[in-house]
Amino acid sequence: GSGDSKGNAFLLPGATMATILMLGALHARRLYEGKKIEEKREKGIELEFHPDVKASFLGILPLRSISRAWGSLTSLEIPVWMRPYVYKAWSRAFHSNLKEAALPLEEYASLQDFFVRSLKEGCRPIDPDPRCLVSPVDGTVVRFGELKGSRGMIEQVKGHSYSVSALLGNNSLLPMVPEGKDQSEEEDAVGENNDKSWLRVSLASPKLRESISASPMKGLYYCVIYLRPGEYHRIHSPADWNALVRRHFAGRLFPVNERATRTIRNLYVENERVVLEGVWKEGFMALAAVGATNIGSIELFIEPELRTNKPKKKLFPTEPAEERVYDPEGHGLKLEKGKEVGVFNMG
Amino acid sequence: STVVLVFQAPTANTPEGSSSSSDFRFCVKHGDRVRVGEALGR
Repeated sequence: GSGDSKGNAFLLPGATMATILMLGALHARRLYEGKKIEEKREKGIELEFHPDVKASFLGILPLRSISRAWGSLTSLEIPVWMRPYVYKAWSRAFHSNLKEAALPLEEYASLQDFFVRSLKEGCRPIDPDPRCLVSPVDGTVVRFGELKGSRGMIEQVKGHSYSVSALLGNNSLLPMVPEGKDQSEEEDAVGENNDKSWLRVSLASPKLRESISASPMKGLYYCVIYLRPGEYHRIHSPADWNALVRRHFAGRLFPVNERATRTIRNLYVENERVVLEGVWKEGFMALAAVGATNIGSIELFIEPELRTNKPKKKLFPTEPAEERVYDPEGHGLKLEKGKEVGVFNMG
Repeated sequence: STVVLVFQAPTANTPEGSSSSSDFRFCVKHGDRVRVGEALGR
């Protein structure tokens, strides 16, 4: 007996020590990698796409369930006296600006309530210039430019691009004419193909059709904005436009931080997302809100009943996008520049 | 989380090849911090 207990007495500290050493080594390696990346960035070297073991490991994790568990945790009510401490700790960790919060900290019953907080009046003045397009969110511009050619590829990171039609969905109103097909053929295809009824509906009005059609005088532009965990997470309208259709893709919930964009293929096309498509004065417009592990939910104020990150019926096969046409007469829902459209939420 | 905007706007490569004053131009750079309501381009 005493030999056993002596053995255990030695075993436990040894195993603990080994675990601490291993965690320390992993952390040191992570710091070293981070430093190398920083040095490259300072030299202006753009990091290339490079899948790694961690990305493959994330691929097998039940990220949607983890996200929902995180959501349940953050929706727990916090005792009133504790709220300022919790939200101040959160804002210190994620650099949130507490002064802009519309309500006193005690008013936010849970971390989720605090996360979707609105801001004091006047905190985000909307650029009045009628010719400009404004940012729909707070964040960091990670990619922007003009889409060239009919394939319309957006660079996720140097060395890896994804297609806009994959991001927005095959039924997209995107004014892309596939190689060797002219616009009229495209419309005939729509005419024959009944399951695109909403496309026929929304292109019914000639005015709409003409305003969306591809034209050499108009280019297709894109802008990708990343929101950090501590940012203000409400989504506003980038211009005066009409939303015609909403598409919800029940996808994965990979993290979407800078490291993930460098290591996970087709990140924004794989992830859970909600796409709004419609028209503005210059033609086609689409806004894709892409979720992430800690932010699995996307709520639309124009469609409060929409729920994302629901438990999936089937384990792996990716479900087709679930679509809804706003106002089938083809005029859509009017969204004013700067007005709130939706919000990202945890879980 | 991430927001991707895709939109049509007048383009610089007009048939004559000249750039007209109506072309859309971004007024942000890669890595810029932006806030709701600030112009992304005109």
